[in-house]
Amino acid sequence: PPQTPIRAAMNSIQQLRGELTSVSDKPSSSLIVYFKNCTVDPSDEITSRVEQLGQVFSQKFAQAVGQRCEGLGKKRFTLGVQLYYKVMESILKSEEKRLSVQNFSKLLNNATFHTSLLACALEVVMATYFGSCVKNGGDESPETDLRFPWILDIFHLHAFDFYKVIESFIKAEPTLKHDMIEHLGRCEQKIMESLAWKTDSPLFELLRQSREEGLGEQAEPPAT
Amino acid sequence: SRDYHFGLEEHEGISELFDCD
Repeated sequence: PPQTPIRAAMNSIQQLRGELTSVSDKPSSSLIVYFKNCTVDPSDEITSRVEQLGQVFSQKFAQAVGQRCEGLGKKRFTLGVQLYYKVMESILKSEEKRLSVQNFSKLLNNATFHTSLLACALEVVMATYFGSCVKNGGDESPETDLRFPWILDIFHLHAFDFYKVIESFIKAEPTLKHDMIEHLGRCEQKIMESLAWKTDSPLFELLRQSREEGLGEQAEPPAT
Repeated sequence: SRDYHFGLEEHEGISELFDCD
């Protein structure tokens, strides 16, 4: 039978949970092999960062939605961590194939990469649950505050750094549903249209570097 | 996927985006 919007949203939630039931909220054996192959083993940093961001997430979630929902926040965060490790493993496998490299020490010791990847995984979880609120007309729902870019604010993450993981995240997670990919696309647009141009954005440094590097090259003649 | 516009070139990936290539 045709699905009501609420049923469709509930299905998304069940599907997300179903996808992740067999995924642990700890690094898998394949991930541990990648960690061990690093010049500097990032395992402890990764574990302590997840713990620390988990406390931030639960606290901010409870502040936004209500203290009695702290447990709910923890559950959402755990789902996010499961998805984070799942996508990280998939990204590393595809990078290994693309670059014929097994030592990802620089990437796996890059705190911004991990925070962005976990933020993206949590954004997918939040949007999946928020989808159920919006579909039943719950615009007034306290979860409205948790919409993007809430996750960037609580993790003090630059939008441009979050933007860098989106495409790889979508490529690495083929089970992402169409409406979720669309949602991430909208996040990307929002970043490019406004969030990435905030005064402290790393985008400006990148533009400055490329301009300096570009000085050696001839600028393209203007199109007639 | 159909509606997402992939922009990375063949030789680009997350390692390059985070200057870890």
